[in-house]
Amino acid sequence: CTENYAEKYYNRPDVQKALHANITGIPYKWTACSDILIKNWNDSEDSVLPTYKELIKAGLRIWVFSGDTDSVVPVTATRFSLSHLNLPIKTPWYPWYSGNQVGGWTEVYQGLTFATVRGAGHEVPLFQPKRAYILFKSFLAGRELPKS
Amino acid sequence: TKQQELDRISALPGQPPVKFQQFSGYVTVNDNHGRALFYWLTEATTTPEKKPLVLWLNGGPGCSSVAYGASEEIGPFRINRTGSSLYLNKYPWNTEANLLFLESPAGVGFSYTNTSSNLKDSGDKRTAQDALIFLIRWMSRFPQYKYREFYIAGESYAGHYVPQLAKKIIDYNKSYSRPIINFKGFIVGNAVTDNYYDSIGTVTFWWTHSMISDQTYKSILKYCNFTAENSSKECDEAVNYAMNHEFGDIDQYSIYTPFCM
Repeated sequence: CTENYAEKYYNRPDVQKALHANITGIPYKWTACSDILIKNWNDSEDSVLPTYKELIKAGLRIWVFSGDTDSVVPVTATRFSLSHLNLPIKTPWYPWYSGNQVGGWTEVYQGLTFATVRGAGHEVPLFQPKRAYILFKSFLAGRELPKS
Repeated sequence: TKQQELDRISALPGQPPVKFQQFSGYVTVNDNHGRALFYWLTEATTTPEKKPLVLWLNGGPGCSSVAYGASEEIGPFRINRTGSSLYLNKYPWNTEANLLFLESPAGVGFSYTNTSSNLKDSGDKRTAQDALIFLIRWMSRFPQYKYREFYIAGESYAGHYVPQLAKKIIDYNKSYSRPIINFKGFIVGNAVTDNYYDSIGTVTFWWTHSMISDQTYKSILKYCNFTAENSSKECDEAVNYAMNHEFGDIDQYSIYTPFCM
């Protein structure tokens, strides 16, 4: 229920003042997700895989991770999509470690790193903060995830 | 800059003392329609001048990076149950980077538009364009971040926002020999990627994780054409049956977590 806490906190006038927020007196309460936007979303690409191909060509560092207890955009969805990029494998599939536990599994392709995060839902850093932190540090350092 | 100082946060109500600096405020991204995006910058806890800048985007579409990314995922603070105070996140990402949370597009959270029809004509394209304009103007306000290593991070529908903004930045940078946006890469989680393959993979997950019966799985595969623009009545019935009669009262975003009443 954590997002309920945000609904309380960010609708407090003293918080909005401290954040220099809502300076124009928005005619609706602050809320975590806007119903009107999601119900009236216009253009949405069927697939961003073509964009991935261009961005890989541009030489960006691209990491895609997936919490493996999410059923909304689950790990099999991401794997199935990424598999259609047909990227050559650089470092074959292996378990990565967080402390002395398997943090998930990963495979490094030419141009993209994929990793699962064990025991994490849709919001990976919420459910597995330490594993997410290791993932982020490795990404920033451009280093493969720890093998032990 | 002067505006930067006006955006400085001295302290948030109920916040524990911290050493890093914070700024928040608005950047106008469309003057005609009066669209302005709200940001919150939590600088790195040590040597912020040497650490990269990371822009965090949540998805939805229509969901707030302040509500999720900043307040329950990677930000330095967590909100307590009554919304009366903040406590420190044990694994905040601002030990490694300067974190820039953006509520995008206009209409999300504190971000607003003076043209109410904008709330009904949003989409991928304008969201990416407005986010690029935000970045360029934000960097004018925070010139110390020009040329700094820059990354984007996000989750869920930001699986669209992030690569689409990345593409805009790559194209924008082509016009400059030394671009101010020193874009190095991006990381996305549980990201919406491809409608067809995501759908097949999602139904597969439901079956392999025993959330649906064999019969329902077969019905969905039989009646759902995931390449079609609109789903058939039989497909909707099969998926609704799964969600309403077989999933049970679970949190679909974390299937082993108790449901939030």
